[in-house]
Amino acid sequence: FPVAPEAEDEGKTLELVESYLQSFYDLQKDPHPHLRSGSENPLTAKLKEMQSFFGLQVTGKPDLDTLEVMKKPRCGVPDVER
Amino acid sequence: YVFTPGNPKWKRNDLTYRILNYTPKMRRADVDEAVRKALSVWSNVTPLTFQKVQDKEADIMISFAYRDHRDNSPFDGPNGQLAHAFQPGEGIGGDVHLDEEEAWTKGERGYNLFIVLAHELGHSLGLSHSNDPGALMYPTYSYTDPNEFLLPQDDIDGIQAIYGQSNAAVQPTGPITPEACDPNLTFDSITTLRGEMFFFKGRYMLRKHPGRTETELSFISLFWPRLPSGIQAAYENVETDEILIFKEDKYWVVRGYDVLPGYPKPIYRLGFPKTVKRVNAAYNDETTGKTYFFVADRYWRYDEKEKSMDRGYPRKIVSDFGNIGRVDAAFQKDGYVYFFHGTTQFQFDPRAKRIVRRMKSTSWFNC
Repeated sequence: FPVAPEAEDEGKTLELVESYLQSFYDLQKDPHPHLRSGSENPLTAKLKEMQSFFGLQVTGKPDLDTLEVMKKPRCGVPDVER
Repeated sequence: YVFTPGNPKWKRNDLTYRILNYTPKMRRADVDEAVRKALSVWSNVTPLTFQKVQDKEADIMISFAYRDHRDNSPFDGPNGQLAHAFQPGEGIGGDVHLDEEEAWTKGERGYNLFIVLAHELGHSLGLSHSNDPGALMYPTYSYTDPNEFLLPQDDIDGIQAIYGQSNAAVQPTGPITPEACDPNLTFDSITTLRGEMFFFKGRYMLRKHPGRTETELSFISLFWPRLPSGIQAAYENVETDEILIFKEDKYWVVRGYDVLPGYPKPIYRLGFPKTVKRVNAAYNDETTGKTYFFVADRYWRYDEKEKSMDRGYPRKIVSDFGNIGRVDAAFQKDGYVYFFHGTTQFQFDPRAKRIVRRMKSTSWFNC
């Protein structure tokens, strides 16, 4: 059944965010994405780290300003130690 | 600035480099020049030297590569990741890889090879990414005219902390990234633009949207790559939806993101005498359609409809605007004119013909 455009966008957004944080902020691929752990979502923690580095509002959410930075052409070296 | 974790550095100052291959998108000579210039960015501020070698292993091997090129860091095609480099060390250490699928150029189109190389060489020498938005070692690409490029102070401090100062008698210094609430902040020029305010400083602009509290810092080149840094005067002609930009004896006309063709033109086309070499500040009075140009201690008045300077000018600034001294920048908003002189700002009421308030230069930034 066709995916609703918004849901499709969300999928793409999540894909962009995950790929960016894995490339530059050492986000580990989550082997058990279906399991929920009590601690903060690693992706949220890494997103906050990236937002802090770029002087963005630290929301932990992929807001517009954050996505705009993630889409900018950049150096392939990570921003944090791998 | 940030050191690469573990503080790796080259144990020698006399390093070698080699260009392993060339992109077909640029002339070989332009690639050589971009590499040479990028290396000099770092050798100019440290004791480091770089010697080009052929047909043997060099400390820094520079190459263009495609997608997976066997270093666990595959490239991702056009845009995205442009290049990467390895920290100082044997073998792959110090090497620079450039994504061959990028549009490499020596100008403002595509990605300027010199700018990207200079950044990557920072990694080759032991620097990591800086979170200073004006630093060369900031992770995202931003174009600067290579002829105007100056290594920012943040990067100079970083590389000299690793390798020491340059052997030059006079230590080089670099531009500092402006901060909106710096009490000592002064401006090169200011203009309104479609309800927003643009404060120009060096190669930067601080953009203030009346509806938002925060101030956005970006490079002038982000919007207008063809404009110079160090804009000396600017004003908005609301009637034509254009801003006019002045530097030295030239001016540009900008509409939206576009610098109109045929510019820059000499300021003398506007009617300035040849004795005028630059314009310090300008503002347009939307109600009268007159533009005021401030040069040293005098000012001219230009009729935008007649497209000529009014008679009887120049006049002395002090005689019509009071003791505001030399004007660095000016703009009109809501019927008042705001004059900037150093860190002081004067609010002038053209109806009452007097200064009605005195503020700090940073008063617009909600500090």
